Amino acid sequence: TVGAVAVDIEGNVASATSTGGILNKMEGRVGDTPVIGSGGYADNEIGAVSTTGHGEAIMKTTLARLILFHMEQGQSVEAASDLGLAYMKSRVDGLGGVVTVDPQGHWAARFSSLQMSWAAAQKNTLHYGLYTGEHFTQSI
Amino acid sequence: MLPVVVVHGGAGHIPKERSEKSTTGVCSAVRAGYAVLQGGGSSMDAVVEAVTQLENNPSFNAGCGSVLNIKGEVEMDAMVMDGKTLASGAVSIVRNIANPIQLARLVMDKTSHVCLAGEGANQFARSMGVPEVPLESLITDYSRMRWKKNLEPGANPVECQMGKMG
Repeated sequence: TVGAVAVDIEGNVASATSTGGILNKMEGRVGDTPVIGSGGYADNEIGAVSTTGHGEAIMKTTLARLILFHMEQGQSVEAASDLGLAYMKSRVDGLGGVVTVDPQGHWAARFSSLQMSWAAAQKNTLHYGLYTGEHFTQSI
Repeated sequence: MLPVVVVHGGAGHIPKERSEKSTTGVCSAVRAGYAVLQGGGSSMDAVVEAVTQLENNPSFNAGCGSVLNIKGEVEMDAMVMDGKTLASGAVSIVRNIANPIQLARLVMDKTSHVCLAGEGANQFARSMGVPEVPLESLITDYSRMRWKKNLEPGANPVECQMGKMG
């Protein structure tokens, strides 16, 4: 699965997610990606999220909207992302990862799986990582 | 603070020999999305451009490089959402399309619906002039190898894809 979130100069947020699904899936199986609130969500009044991971677990917890709910309650993008992923792990034993932004341009890339490749670009700086805690930067 | 683009590949286990390509791929995609924003493009333009780049990169499970279903075929899903209007578009179980994310955006922009699935999504693609591509063009040697490996008795495709907890 791949995805992206962004904030433009006017403060508009957007989300996009795309996937081939899960290995050797049943014909006709639909995961979280095309489901609003699960594979992604975007609302200028809160922020935007794109998700990846156990599709069925993500759908059961509507992970993207859950993270935005936590942001509505005052959590930061990072804390809200972690809360959503932790709930999915504890409630349905699902692993995954997310990228999250708020309309001010705060952003986070968080995951509960072993790895997730991610990258961000802001203020002419490229940020990227693969393992938990990795955060490399370079000038664009 | 603004503007910003953030992209991701799949969460799970990435074999060491593929990790560098995965990192290079997300960095390249985020640069493409950021260039759109720097050129005055919208956040929607930026995320579609970034995800299109990732779909075209065979290192990722989307577009070219998608995993195969039990029949050895490619069925893809994609969705976009615009935070300004809450407009959304999605396609599900779509086949023979190089960039499902662009088709999802067309569903959002050109129809009153939120999601089109299966043959209906492909019919919509034809009506919009989106070219269909051969199935083989979306399948990589790596995805075919993983499909064959997970046909074996006792295989656990989900564990194979997601790996262990970090």
